[in-house]
Amino acid sequence: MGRAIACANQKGGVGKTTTVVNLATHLALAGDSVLVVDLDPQGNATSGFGVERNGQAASVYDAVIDGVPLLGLAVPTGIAGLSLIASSVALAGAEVELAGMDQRERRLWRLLEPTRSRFDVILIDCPPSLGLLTVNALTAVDSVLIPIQAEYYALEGVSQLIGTIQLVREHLNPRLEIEGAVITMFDSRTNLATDVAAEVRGHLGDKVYETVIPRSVRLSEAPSHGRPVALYAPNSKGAEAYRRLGDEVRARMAHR
Amino acid sequence: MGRAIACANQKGGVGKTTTVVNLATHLALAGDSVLVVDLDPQGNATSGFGVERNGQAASVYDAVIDGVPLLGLAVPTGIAGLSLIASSVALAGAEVELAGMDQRERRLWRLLEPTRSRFDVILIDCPPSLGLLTVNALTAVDSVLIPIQAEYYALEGVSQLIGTIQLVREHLNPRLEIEGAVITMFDSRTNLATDVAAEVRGHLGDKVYETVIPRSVRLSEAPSHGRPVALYAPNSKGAEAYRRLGDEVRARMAHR
Ligand SMILES: Nc1ncnc2c1ncn2[C@@H]1O[C@H](COP(=O)(O)OP(=O)(O)OP(=O)(O)O)[C@@H](O)[C@H]1O
Ligand SMILES: Nc1ncnc2c1ncn2[C@@H]1O[C@H](COP(=O)(O)OP(=O)(O)OP(=O)(O)O)[C@@H](O)[C@H]1O
Ligand SMILES: [Mg+2]
Ligand SMILES: [Mg+2]
Repeated sequence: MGRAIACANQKGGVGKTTTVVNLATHLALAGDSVLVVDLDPQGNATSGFGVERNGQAASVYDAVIDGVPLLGLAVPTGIAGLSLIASSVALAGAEVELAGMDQRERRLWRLLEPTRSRFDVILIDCPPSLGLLTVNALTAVDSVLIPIQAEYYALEGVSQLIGTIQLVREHLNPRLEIEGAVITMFDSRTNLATDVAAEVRGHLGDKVYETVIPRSVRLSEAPSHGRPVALYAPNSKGAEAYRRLGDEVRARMAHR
Repeated sequence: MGRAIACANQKGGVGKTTTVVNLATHLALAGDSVLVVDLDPQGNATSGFGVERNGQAASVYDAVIDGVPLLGLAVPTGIAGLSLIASSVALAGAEVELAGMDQRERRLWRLLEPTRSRFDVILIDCPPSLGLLTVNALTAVDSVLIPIQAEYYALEGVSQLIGTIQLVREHLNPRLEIEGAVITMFDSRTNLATDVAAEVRGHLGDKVYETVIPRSVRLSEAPSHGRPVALYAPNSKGAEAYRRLGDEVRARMAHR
């Protein structure tokens, strides 16, 4: 049975997509079979793997709104052992459409269950909000991976996110736990980053991974080439950090 | 009659809140009477001015959901001529609540009309999505200010945003125009930033302000002190850039 993890944080631009794309790649290169689900209408995880978003092709929208089985939607990413369910622009209207539906929070959960046995790890990239798409992801998965940017505004939103996770655990998904929190875009030259990192560890304790992702321009260049950093700049600080994070995530999963 | 401007971009972390807080401050210091509306459930603009988000106090949620008049909700920011309508955590549930309401896209527009004559400029900080809160803002205002981070993923979302603006203009708000686009977090040492900036100017032409906001650590430190950068670090690169942007925005508004 594969483990399903949502990568979520309602604060925008904290590194959710960058973490999903690069962590998934490292896990696949290390031998896991991995599925990435791009649940963000922006479709950044889809383009991060160089997959074209083609308006005609079926996407995660057809699954969430029309109940189309997930397995049939998976497309290759060019990385062995790593498949993707692409986003589509239509997803931008999904939250309003979902609001009027029956069992609106459990639509993704129903589709994910039959898919789990086919993969070792399923990673869901969430949009920057706590709306019905993110709630669907939190309801469907085993755990939540929380990227936290080493910035003040990003720190503010953590308690709201933890609160939402607790609500989902109480009402929709009793097994939901925190997989871990990863500090991202850490610039060791600034006091702000050091202060925020210390505060995050104070709040979340050993939920926070040892691995910290540094600010690295290679990480932000890689998507413009449609490739994860492990393939674009394998010797960069960014690639090294996501390799270490992948090892830490796998070690923790093995101990559960 | 005051000019109402929404600061919007569904891409997360591109500098929407930083632009609203610091542009509003410059306009107020230059003598305009300014109202900031924090329409983001995260409430970063509210804390950017050092205003406590108190669960009991009335907020923009009460306006959008219960029709409470906006003027009564305005609180001081400590900056002469600058008032704020604060966000609240309850706003996180507003999009789902709005989905089932009559005239759900026009609720903010109806409340904003009687407020316009009291201010020279009204700036609305939007959440990172194209959901009903952002659509309410786009329906209520004269124009949209678009911060665009000098990064690849941020570039991808611009056409989706322009498309949404056109849809709102056709169906909900015929006067809606683009106030301007501002390039943010520009790091002149990276080719990526230079390439993205050139691409943005290629797409949007003279809608893009001359002023480019550089990456500046003072800008990200200021919110942890609850003060705009003009008060926290008035001689920093960030404060200077937002002063120039303010002058450019005022000059363009005067010529309309
Ligand atoms: N460690 C890093 N160093 C430098 N740049 C980074 C790093 N991580 C992410 N970035 C860049 O920062 C921007 C934001 O990251 P990303 O898009 O992954 O965040 P997100 O949380 O998925 O955003 P959204 O909330 O819009 O979905 C992107 O342009 C990305 O390329
Ligand atoms: N020019 C800049 N230089 C350095 N840091 C910046 C700059 N502009 C914004 N920041 C920092 O980058 C982060 C993202 O900016 P901000 O929160 O204003 O973006 P946003 O678009 O409002 O995000 P969201 O999509 O979550 O609402 C914040 O931590 C902010 O302090
Ligand atoms: Mg993302
Ligand atoms: Mg913001």
